[in-house]
Amino acid sequence: SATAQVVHSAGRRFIVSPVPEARLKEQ
Amino acid sequence: AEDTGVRVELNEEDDGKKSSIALKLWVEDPKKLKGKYKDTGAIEFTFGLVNEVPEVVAQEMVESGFFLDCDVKIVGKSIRDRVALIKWRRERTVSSGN
Repeated sequence: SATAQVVHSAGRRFIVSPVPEARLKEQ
Repeated sequence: AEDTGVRVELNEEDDGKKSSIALKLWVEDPKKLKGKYKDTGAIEFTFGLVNEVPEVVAQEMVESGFFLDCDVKIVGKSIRDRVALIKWRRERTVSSGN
C-alpha cells in the first residue's frame, strides 16, 4: 500500500493513501 | 448534504473533545469536478474544528497539486458539510447529556 506525504508551505501535512474500496459509491 | 462528488469522512473516532480531527477526502465522482482530476487517491489531513476554515484547507490542497483552482469551492464545501455534521453531532451529544 503506497502512501505519500505532501507538506504544504503553511505546514499542513497531507498523506495520500488508497481510496477505501468498500466505501466507493456506497449509495 | 449535497452530493458534491467529493467524499469527506472521519479518519479517527470522534471523542467529542478534541479540537482537531483527522479527516479523509477522496473523489467519488470526477465528473462533478470542473477541472481535470488526476486520480491521486485519498487525502488524509488534520482539521482544526475551532479555528480553521474549510475553504483555506481546500486552497492548500489546490496549491499542493491535488485539485485545480476551479474546484476549490466544491472541495471547500465538501469539507464544510462534513465539519458541520461533526459539530452538530457534538452539540446533540452535549445537549442530550445535560
